[in-house]
Amino acid sequence: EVEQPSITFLADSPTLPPTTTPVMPLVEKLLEEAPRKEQRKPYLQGPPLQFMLELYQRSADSDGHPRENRTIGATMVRLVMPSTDVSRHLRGSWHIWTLNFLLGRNWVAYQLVRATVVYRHQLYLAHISLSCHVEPWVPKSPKNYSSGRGPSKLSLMSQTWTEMDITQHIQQRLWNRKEQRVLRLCFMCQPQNISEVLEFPWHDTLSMDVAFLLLYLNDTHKTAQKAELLPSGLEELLEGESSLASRRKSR
Amino acid sequence: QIHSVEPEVTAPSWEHDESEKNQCSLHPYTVSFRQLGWDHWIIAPHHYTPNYCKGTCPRVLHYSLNSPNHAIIQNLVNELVNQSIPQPSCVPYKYVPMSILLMEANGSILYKEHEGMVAQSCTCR
Repeated sequence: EVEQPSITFLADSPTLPPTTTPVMPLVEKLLEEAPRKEQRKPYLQGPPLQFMLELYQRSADSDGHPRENRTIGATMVRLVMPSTDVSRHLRGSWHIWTLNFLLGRNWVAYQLVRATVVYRHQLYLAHISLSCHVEPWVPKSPKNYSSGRGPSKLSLMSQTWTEMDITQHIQQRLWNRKEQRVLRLCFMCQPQNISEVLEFPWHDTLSMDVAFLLLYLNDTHKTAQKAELLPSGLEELLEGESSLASRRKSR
Repeated sequence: QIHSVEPEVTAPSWEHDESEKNQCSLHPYTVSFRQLGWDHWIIAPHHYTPNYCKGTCPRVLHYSLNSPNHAIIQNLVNELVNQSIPQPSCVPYKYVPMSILLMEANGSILYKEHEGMVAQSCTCR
């Protein structure tokens, strides 16, 4: 049941525009904003989740209190998975997958502290061993990009994973753009035995958890902090409950 | 002005103890994210201890309550001038942050230190 806000409420809030349409019910809002319960399983598995759980355990205790000696260097870390539109091509003995990472809009309020890509440097697909690396995709001038520090072995996870710093690449090419930003990375693999190139059924084999992006961010001003006090879904919930309470009271 | 605080100073000891027991203070409280219905997207921690402030604000706001001048004056206004002006309320004074690991609707996983999540002390204001 949805009611119009009471006259008293509108009079108390002169900046609130009068509404002619019903207020969206709380549950409907949550279904739009928050992940659905069935979404949990596909994402809450595998190396990306394992990486973030280890990061969490190093940075906070079991009650969520940030640790004094945390070395994370930022107040926020976002793990971004590649989108599903993967293009593939073969260049000599190299199998190349082009991965797109949607960085979203409205990042003006955040300072990019560091950006890294975490990827498998060894793959075993169809009994074939592959050595892999990642390069930022740059149109026309592939040698001009600067990827910051080189790759380093990732101590957090298994020995088949590597973390590469791409902060400079993102800062120089993407961060200050206002439109939707897409980070494009080439994930390149070569069979350790070159003769296996033709037999390798590589078109169907790449799963989405071979690489993920980590953005280490800080809020840059107080309004940003205010806007990000709670995840948007939680804010929606609290706002909804608050308006429900006021409607109950006015009834 | 002294006259207005005199009754509290000279109150019987049992009455004094009772008012101290109900005085504005921090109370521990823990809730699970499951109880809040947010456990399908908050990965860690499983429990949240926001705590809360409860109790009456004394007519004499002593130093340890960290009340601003405004609260002291409002107390006096309530006491001496206009009782429709409410006494100060018992509310959180200091907060500490809390780190949350959650899954976003687009599949990203987010670690964030959220400010102001856990009440650490209380004040009258």
